[in-house]
Amino acid sequence: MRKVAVLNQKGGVGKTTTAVNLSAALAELGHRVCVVDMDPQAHATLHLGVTAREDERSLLDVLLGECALADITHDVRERLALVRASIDLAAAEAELAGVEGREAALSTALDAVESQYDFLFIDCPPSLGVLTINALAAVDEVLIPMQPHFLALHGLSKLLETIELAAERLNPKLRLRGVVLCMYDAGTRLAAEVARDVARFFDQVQGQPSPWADACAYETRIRRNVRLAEAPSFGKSILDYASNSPGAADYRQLARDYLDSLTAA
Amino acid sequence: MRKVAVLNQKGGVGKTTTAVNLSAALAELGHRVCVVDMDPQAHATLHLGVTAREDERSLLDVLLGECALADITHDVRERLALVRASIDLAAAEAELAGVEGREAALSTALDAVESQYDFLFIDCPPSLGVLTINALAAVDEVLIPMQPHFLALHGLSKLLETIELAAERLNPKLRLRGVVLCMYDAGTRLAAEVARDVARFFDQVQGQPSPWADACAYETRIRRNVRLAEAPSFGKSILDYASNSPGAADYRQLARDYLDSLTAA
Ligand SMILES: Nc1ncnc2c1ncn2[C@@H]1O[C@H](COP(=O)(O)OP(=O)(O)OP(=O)(O)O)[C@@H](O)[C@H]1O
Ligand SMILES: Nc1ncnc2c1ncn2[C@@H]1O[C@H](COP(=O)(O)OP(=O)(O)OP(=O)(O)O)[C@@H](O)[C@H]1O
Ligand SMILES: [Mg+2]
Ligand SMILES: [Mg+2]
Repeated sequence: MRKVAVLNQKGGVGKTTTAVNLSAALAELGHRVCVVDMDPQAHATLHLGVTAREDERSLLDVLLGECALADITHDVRERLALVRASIDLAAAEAELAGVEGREAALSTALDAVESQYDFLFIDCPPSLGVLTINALAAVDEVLIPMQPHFLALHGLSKLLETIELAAERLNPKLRLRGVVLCMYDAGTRLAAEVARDVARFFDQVQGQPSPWADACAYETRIRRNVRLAEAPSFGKSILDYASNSPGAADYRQLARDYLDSLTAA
Repeated sequence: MRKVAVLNQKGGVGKTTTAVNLSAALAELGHRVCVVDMDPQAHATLHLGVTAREDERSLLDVLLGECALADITHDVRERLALVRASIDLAAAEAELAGVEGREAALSTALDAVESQYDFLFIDCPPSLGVLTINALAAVDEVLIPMQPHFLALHGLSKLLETIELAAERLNPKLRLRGVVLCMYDAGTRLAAEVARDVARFFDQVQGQPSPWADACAYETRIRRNVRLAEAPSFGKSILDYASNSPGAADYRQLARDYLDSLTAA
């Protein structure tokens, strides 16, 4: 099972949309996929039509070792499962504060489902707190969704530093797999400039010893498409909600691009 | 001095863009305005062209009582000042955990500048952690920027609960001033539906005893306009970068709308 953190501390750049729709596209290609919702906003959970009740077990119970991942997992479609989030995840900073080895709480829980899935994608909150650190400690690689805007580009170097730190201290195998440009407005100069800056950066670091040495900026860009913003209100991935939309086409293409990048590495 | 928290835990909805450009528009109308950057991403700081060095004093020092707000304040334009953020704000959760009365750290610091400004806007990070709670404890009112999307609408009820809790426990005078729709794509059905839902909600709660009893959804909508996304890369507000753009017109209109809502209340 390949474990991937979908991560960017910049808010609203397409993390949830990418975690849900890339997972759905890989499931459509025949892979068994699990989406883990680590965001207290529980947007991946909502996007896939699962309502989490306050009184139920939650991912926080899993991190505290009080229940298994399987207890909070829902089969949402063929070959696509969701580990639901809950509001109490917001208390994780406080709850895990004094716990020994708290960064590794998630990776032990994920080991238990190693044989059940081919891919596992973790949707992270827009911060670099204890939930995100737990995800970085538990996964094999990171996927960075990014809006082609200046403020989003600015945060990239801080994010790469955090990945490098996590690789040094918590998880030596951690790699950056790539950057996916989301909400791409093809007609603006800004998008083209940012896309060029990102591609140029990765060309320059090819081969240098770092967690992003063999990372890439994916050719596939996810175009801005209102169908992607409508799909969550129907509890469906874009493939089920609007299968012929540009948004569905882009995420299907990204799934193929992502699989190619695995064999190239 | 009227103190306002610009807040929404949903990421990428226009908090920084609104805090910076509404402040600039009020300054242009002759008011003395201060923007406080409480986000470890330091995007409001970047947007107004200020580079914070790692070794300098920061807002975290202010929260820990080790320096005054004036020591980290920059005059960026006529009648417009910025209290810069820094990366170490990300450590605030850990640094302030266990400090007695940590929620009120900011409000004491703001009292010192009470007579210097007419308005003070706090740009909050996309979370409901200790930095946001500090802001809610310190201000008179909350302004909620919101993208007219389903996922952003979904988080609104959680945000209102948090404001109500802060009003009960930390700051009895706290009120919701209003919701500003940002990145408004006038041509989509989704935007029109979400705008209708938000307006209908505030009509229904008019007059009920709650912190949002006299809140409104502002008539002014900030249209999607690429100039707004370009302005931060020049270190300027939209009024200086592209004064004749739709983005500048919308924020000037919002400033007038905002001032009207103060006299109406
Ligand atoms: N390509 C796209 N075209 C149009 N809308 C999009 C696209 N991708 C995402 N959206 C919408 O933009 C908003 C932000 O996307 P999303 O919530 O996936 O970002 P996020 O990074 O997960 O945000 P957060 O930081 O709050 O977790 C959502 O309302 C989503 O529906
Ligand atoms: N009306 C608009 N039209 C076009 N782009 C916009 C508009 N408002 C904001 N933006 C851009 O969209 C992105 C998100 O906006 P912004 O950073 O202000 O949101 P935020 O809520 O502060 O995000 P975060 O949750 O990360 O703090 C930025 O790149 C910004 O430049
Ligand atoms: Mg998300
Ligand atoms: Mg911001």
